[in-house]
Amino acid sequence: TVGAAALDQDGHLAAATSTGGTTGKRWGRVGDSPIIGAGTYAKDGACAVSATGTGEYFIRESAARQVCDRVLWKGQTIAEAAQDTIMAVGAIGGDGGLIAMDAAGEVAFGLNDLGMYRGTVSAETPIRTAIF
Amino acid sequence: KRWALAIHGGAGVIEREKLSPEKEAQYRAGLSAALSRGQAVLDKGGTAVDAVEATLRVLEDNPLFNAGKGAVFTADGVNELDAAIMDGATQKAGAVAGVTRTKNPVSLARAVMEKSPHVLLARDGADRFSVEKGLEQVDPQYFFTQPRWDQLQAWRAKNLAAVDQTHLFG
Repeated sequence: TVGAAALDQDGHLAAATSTGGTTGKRWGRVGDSPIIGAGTYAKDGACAVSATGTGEYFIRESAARQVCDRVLWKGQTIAEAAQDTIMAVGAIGGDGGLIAMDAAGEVAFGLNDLGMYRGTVSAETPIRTAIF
Repeated sequence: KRWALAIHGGAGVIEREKLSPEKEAQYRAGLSAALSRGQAVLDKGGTAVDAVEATLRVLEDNPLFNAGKGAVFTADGVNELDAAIMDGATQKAGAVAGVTRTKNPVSLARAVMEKSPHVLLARDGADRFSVEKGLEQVDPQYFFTQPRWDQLQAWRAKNLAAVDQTHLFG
């Protein structure tokens, strides 16, 4: 699965996710990636999120929307919201990760697995990539 | 003016010992190429929606990542692709599930968002919508990569053995 979250110069946020799903999926199984609020979500003034992992758990936790709700309603920072959301996914058995961005373009990664291919760039910082 | 972009290329059991320096360099190059594309959009004042779409198209075209070309196989040995996009400014969203012929599914998701009254289209209908809206089509064979096919064979061996114990040992 691949995903992106962005803040543009006008202060607008967007998120997108794309995937082939999981190897050997059957019966028309659909994971969280195309489910708005589960694997993908964006709301100006709050956050933009794209998730990757065992999709069923991200759907049950409304993971992407949950990050934004934690920011808007609970007043958490984007880092706290990303971390607590991925812990909530893990608490019911799911694993994976997510990227999140707040209204100011602050980036956070939440991860409860061994690694996630990821990267950032902004008006002030050069391209950076990480895996583990 | 401030702008920012973050991406992921999938998560999971990525073990340091099993990721060769060459492979790691390929992944980092793929991520950097995608970031560069998005950076070019945002730096010129492009929209966040344009940026995330452009960024993901690069990753979808890169066979290393599980999206577009390089997607994993279903149990039936085909590629079924899902994608979504959401505009934070308008709360509009578009998504597709189980599509098989659109070269860049993220662009099809965007077409659903901008050119239909719907949010989620699936399978045959989404494939048909893609043709009607003029998105680039490919033969499903385009999505094939040998490593993903090998992963399916390993999955089949493990799961068929679990179902049919007679053939557990070949």
